[in-house]
Amino acid sequence: MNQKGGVGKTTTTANLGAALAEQGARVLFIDLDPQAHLTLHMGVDPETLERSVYDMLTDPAVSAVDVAQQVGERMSILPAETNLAGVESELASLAAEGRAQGVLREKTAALLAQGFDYVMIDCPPSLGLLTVNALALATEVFVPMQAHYLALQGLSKLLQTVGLVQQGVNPSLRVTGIVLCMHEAQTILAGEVLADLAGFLEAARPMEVPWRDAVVLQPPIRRNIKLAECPSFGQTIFTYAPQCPGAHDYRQLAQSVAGMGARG
Amino acid sequence: MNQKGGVGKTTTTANLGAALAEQGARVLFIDLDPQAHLTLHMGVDPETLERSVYDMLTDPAVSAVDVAQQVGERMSILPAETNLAGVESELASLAAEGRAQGVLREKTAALLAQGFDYVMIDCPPSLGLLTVNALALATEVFVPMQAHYLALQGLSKLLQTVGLVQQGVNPSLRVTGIVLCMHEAQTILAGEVLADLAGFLEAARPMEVPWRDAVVLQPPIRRNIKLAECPSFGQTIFTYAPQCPGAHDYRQLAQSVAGMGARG
Ligand SMILES: Nc1ncnc2c1ncn2[C@@H]1O[C@H](COP(=O)(O)OP(=O)(O)OP(=O)(O)O)[C@@H](O)[C@H]1O
Ligand SMILES: Nc1ncnc2c1ncn2[C@@H]1O[C@H](COP(=O)(O)OP(=O)(O)OP(=O)(O)O)[C@@H](O)[C@H]1O
Ligand SMILES: [Mg+2]
Ligand SMILES: [Mg+2]
Repeated sequence: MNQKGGVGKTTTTANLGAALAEQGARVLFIDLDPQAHLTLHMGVDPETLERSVYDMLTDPAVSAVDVAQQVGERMSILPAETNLAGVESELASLAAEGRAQGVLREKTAALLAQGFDYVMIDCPPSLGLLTVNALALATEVFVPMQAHYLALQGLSKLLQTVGLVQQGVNPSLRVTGIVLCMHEAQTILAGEVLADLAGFLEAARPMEVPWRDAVVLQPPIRRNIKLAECPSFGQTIFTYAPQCPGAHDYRQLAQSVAGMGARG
Repeated sequence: MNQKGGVGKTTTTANLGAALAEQGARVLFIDLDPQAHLTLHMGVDPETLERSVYDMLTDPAVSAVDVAQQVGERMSILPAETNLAGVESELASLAAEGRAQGVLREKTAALLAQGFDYVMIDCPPSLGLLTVNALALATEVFVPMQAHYLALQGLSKLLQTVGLVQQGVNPSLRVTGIVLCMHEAQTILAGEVLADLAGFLEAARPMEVPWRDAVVLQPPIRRNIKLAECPSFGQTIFTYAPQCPGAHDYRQLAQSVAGMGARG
């Protein structure tokens, strides 16, 4: 998640998830962005859906099992449509009772009982109700980020939101780390931002906060035009260009994530 | 405006505005994004503001004149704070009466009467109430965009929102054009996306829609790391690196915008 736009959230959700599936894990993708970019990226046309995440969140008769579609070997998705933008007002009556944050967790419980190793949730570029629903369900937070100045600015606000959900509805929530995207290691800017970031994370170590153990995950994902090409074919990088640097980086990242014994 | 994140909205608002001011125009910037990135980019610290756009939109006693600050020669700004994220619920009572769209227009009328040649509004990556307020005030829409597949997907939804506002509260609203950002002309992807885009705009010519005359504005803004460095100093590209390719591109863009006799 990250409220900063265009930092690589969707690209990372799709390709890290696919890399984990390639390594043998069963993966469920959930698209919580009304742009429906993860849905497109995984080859599903949002305009032809009979049921989507919107129906699941707003219609008591529709469950996650009804919405789920298979998108590859060991990969399923709960796809989004653009009508998801209306969910914040649809759930307003639940919000008044303080129950709007937990709708996703309630509605996916039966599907998750079928056993997935990883659930990868793509969020919109905001800290609204959809992102909060994702945080209420998640056990770990990955923060895709570009090593740019503007991208660094929103980090503390993002972490505050994670802290609120952790203190409220989801005490086991932790920030696992930062995924550097579109990384250009040779630029001075990247070096400066990484130094700031390292200092920020170091300072959190002694604090009782959900990001005290957060690290910059390795390797960074290098800028690679094939990562921007593959969504137009509805493919992940592993189908589109399995030997390119982008595929290599996401495979390596998946290995370090799996190695950390992620909690799913 | 563009609900797709990270496409260059803030960078274009800041630098196109500054280029127009450099050429002699009086420019007012309005930051409608709770990330407050335009505010940061223009050298104002959002954490030290006594009054911001949030106060102006929610407190009848605060006018735009109270909030405006000078940020350079012929440049002023209405700055944002992160509390702006709460404005959608603050204005909910006005929304019930259908008046929430026009608050920005009402609150800025007295300030705009002082005479600005251009008003540059930076929007968040969503099509919510803040973006709609911008559309209700604006006369022209510029769409910053990256020539990537995912960025192209949201264009028709964005234009539909512009159409709704044009048919509703702002009949004179027009889409002037697309500003290509972080442009890498040599990639195949850029070529394909531009061909799609040209076809889309051509098809709109005979239609009674606010984007019938929209063009791809020239020149495209090339990818240039100095454009990503300058916000960390609170400077536009013209103060930070006035001779770099980024400065050149935004100066040229400003000349073509001024040449079109923009309506402000
Ligand atoms: N490593 C990379 N190299 C090159 N291009 C990339 C890379 N990662 C992502 N992209 C491209 O950059 C753009 C932004 O990435 P993406 O859409 O994944 O970001 P996002 O954070 O999901 O955006 P939003 O905030 O709109 O949801 C997309 O066009 C994507 O194809
Ligand atoms: N032409 C360019 N060359 C290099 N970097 C750029 C260029 N334009 C913008 N950037 C950088 O790319 C990132 C995205 O740009 P920017 O923040 O302006 O986009 P945005 O659309 O305003 O994002 P958001 O959706 O979060 O508001 C920023 O870090 C910015 O500094
Ligand atoms: Mg996305
Ligand atoms: Mg911005």
